[in-house]
Amino acid sequence: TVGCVVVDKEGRCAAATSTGGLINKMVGRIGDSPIIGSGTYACKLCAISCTGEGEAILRGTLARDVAAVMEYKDLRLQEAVNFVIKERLDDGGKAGLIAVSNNGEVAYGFNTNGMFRGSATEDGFTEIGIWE
Amino acid sequence: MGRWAIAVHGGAGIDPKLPLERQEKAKHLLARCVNLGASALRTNNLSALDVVELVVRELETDPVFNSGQGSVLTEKGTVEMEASIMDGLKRRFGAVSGLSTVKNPISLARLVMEKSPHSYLAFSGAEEFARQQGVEMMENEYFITQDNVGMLKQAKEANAILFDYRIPTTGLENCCAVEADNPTMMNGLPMSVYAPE
Repeated sequence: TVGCVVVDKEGRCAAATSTGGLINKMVGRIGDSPIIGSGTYACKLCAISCTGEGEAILRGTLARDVAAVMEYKDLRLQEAVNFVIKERLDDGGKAGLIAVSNNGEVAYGFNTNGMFRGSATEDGFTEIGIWE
Repeated sequence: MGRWAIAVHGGAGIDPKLPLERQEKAKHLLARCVNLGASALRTNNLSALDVVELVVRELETDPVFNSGQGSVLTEKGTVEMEASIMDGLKRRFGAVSGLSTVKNPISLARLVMEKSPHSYLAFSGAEEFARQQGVEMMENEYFITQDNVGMLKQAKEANAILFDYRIPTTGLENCCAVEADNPTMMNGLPMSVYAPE
């Protein structure tokens, strides 16, 4: 699974996710990536793209929940990501996600042993990572 | 004027023994995609929606990660790709599933959002829409890499048929529930089959 989240200079957020799904999956299986609010979500506040165990991400409506806890619990982006990864993945669910907010923050979180990720911000911060 | 920012991912859940040269290859692709998006945002000639599509197309076209070329295989050895894109300003979105010939699923998802009365098209309807829209379509062989044929073989040998991983393991001999406390398993599969994922 691959994904990208962006906020541009006008503060507009967008998210995109694309995948081949799971190895050895049943024909006809739909995962989280195309399901808005689970694998992908964007609103005026933020944009999120998820990856990992699709069925757990679907059950946890992971992407929408990051936006929801920002909106209703007034959490900052990284706090919202940490909360959702910690609280919304049910027993044993393995996933990761990347996020940007409309004020130019980036954040990510995962409960797997690693996630292929990269990010850059206007004030010069850049990161490319795999492991914890 | 706000500040731009971009993040990309290539999948979570990685074989702890992933060879270093594979790790470097993945990092190079991630860096290339972050730079591609950042330079588009810096010059401000592309919107956030344009940039996420541009970057995911780049990721789909490189076989390093599980999407587009290099997609993993179903139990029948076929490719079924899916994608979605969402515009935060108006909360519009487009999604596709069950694609087996479209080179860039993310661009078809955007066309569903912008050129169809719907938000989500799947399988034969999505392929038909792709032909109408004239998007680039490939022979199935383009998507199937030797790596993925090998990983499907491994998955089958692990007898990991993917059901809802919460089904109790007793009495369902052909179902592998993920051992939540077993870090080397994910979704009923040994982590090693998720090498590029």
